[in-house]
Amino acid sequence: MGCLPTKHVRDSPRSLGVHEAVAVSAESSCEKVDLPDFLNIATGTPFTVSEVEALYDLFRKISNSVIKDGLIHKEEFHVALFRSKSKKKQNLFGDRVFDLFDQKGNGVIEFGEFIRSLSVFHPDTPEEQKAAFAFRLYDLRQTGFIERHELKEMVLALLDESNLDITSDAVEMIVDTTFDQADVNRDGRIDQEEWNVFTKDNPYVLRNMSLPYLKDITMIFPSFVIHSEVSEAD
Amino acid sequence: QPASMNAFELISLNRGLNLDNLFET
Repeated sequence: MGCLPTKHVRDSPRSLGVHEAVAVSAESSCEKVDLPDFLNIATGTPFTVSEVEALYDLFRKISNSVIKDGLIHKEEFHVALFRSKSKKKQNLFGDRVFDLFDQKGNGVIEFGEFIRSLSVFHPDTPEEQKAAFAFRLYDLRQTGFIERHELKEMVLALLDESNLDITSDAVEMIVDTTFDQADVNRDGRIDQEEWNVFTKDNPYVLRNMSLPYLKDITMIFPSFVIHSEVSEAD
Repeated sequence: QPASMNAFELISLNRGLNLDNLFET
């Protein structure tokens, strides 16, 4: 049997104030490991402390897949997203999602950043938050607008990464149609306000901003349940 | 028909983000 961490905090952040947050430490017979402050990290997210603990199992797996330093590097993120180390390293959407998860912009995703970013994709998170995240995602050059050439670039990237076969004329038509619908003031770019209206009128465009997996985290990671039972026995 | 969709619908429907894969590692 391997080294199992001892967890001391089991309460939901919804039942405790932030000031009561207790740093979590872990000890095992093999090594001493500093665990994140699960309670503080869960606060302000739709996740319970138990769910954050379960997601820590996932985080550890991803963050130690290539460089074993407990941080998710872009290469590790790509491996997790595309399920293959041989897949090309460049991917427009993968790179954009990584950059948004890397909130400090220091080239790695820390556990707190991982949880806060994933919380946007929780099915219970308000649509407004999902729309705001999606806007930042699609605003490729971070100009505060989704521009026509950015949208075309995304469509072409999607076609490149999928089996969809669409002619260049059809791509132009798709982009034109989208701007007809979303660019209300006809200035050739979609601003945040136009985006908010557009996503309210067309909520299906935010479908990729919800991950049903996040509703049932502890069922997906049964190893966490084993850890917890050991902890409570302690 | 993809050509009749708007671009964001196309991206959304085709799992452009691949985040589901995080949970299948």
